[in-house]
Amino acid sequence: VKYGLVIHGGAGTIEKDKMPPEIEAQYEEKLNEALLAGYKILSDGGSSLDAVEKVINILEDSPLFNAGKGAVFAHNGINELDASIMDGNTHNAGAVARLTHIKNPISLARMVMEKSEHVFLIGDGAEQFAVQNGVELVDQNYFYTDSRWNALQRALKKEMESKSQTVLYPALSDEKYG
Amino acid sequence: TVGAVALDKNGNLAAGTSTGGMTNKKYGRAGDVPVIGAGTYANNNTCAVSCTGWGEYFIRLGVAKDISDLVDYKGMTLKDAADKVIYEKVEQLGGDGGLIAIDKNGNFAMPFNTAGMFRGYIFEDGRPIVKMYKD
Repeated sequence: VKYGLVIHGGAGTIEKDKMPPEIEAQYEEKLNEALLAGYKILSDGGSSLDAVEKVINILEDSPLFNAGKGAVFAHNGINELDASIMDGNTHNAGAVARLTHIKNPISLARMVMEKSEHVFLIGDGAEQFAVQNGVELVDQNYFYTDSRWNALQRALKKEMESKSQTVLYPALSDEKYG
Repeated sequence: TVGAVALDKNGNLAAGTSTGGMTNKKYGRAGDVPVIGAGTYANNNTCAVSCTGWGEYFIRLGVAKDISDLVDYKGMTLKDAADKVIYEKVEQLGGDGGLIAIDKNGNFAMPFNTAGMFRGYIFEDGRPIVKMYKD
């Protein structure tokens, strides 16, 4: 019987010569912790859904990753979180978007899949559904980290500078936000 | 963005993805993560997929379901299907990012076209492997 688990913590400009060794070690430790937690569930005969949820909870609770505690800030200075989960056996799926008070969005996505007749809930309605099902809302301050806040300030500054330049040179602006 | 895909002892596949989106995003923008078939997909007959990257491209291509379909309808291996979608389809469109995928036989793939991707895997032997860079 084969079983196993594969995880990711995001893709991007992750370069070895720019990564401080102590930060690299933190990432390695957290990813290992997540893998071992998922492995324990699978080796004990648990379900792939339980393993996926547990692994993602661990990564959501770490400020290292852009999810849960480490979520980045939107333009309005608020963290907005999205998540989805799918069961390959039943083809059931659950998704949530634009959450601002949910500590572990993947668990709410699973709740949508298992406890509602819907697939995709967003914003206030998703959080209302969470409360109705016993999920405790967290203050938005829970998601604050200095590094993510500073990243937003840098992005806003760059945007301001870019706007003043593009009055003369519109083609210089290549920022896209969906 | 973080994600996980798993195969359990009963042969059931599952996929999940969670994200804080994009720094400075506006207008209630949503990426591929909550869009089933774009950023997340699972089918016991084919594979489970979780994506990360520039969401708009993953939505337009329906990346996660596309990989499952290539395995299902075209009989491609998981690795070939995942590589084709990331290195050909996403890249040709101008998008960037990566994905993790596992199939019903325990084969897996972790392609990405960015400088790096935090990633790892563990199978029956219980030995976790973690990688970050292009190596």
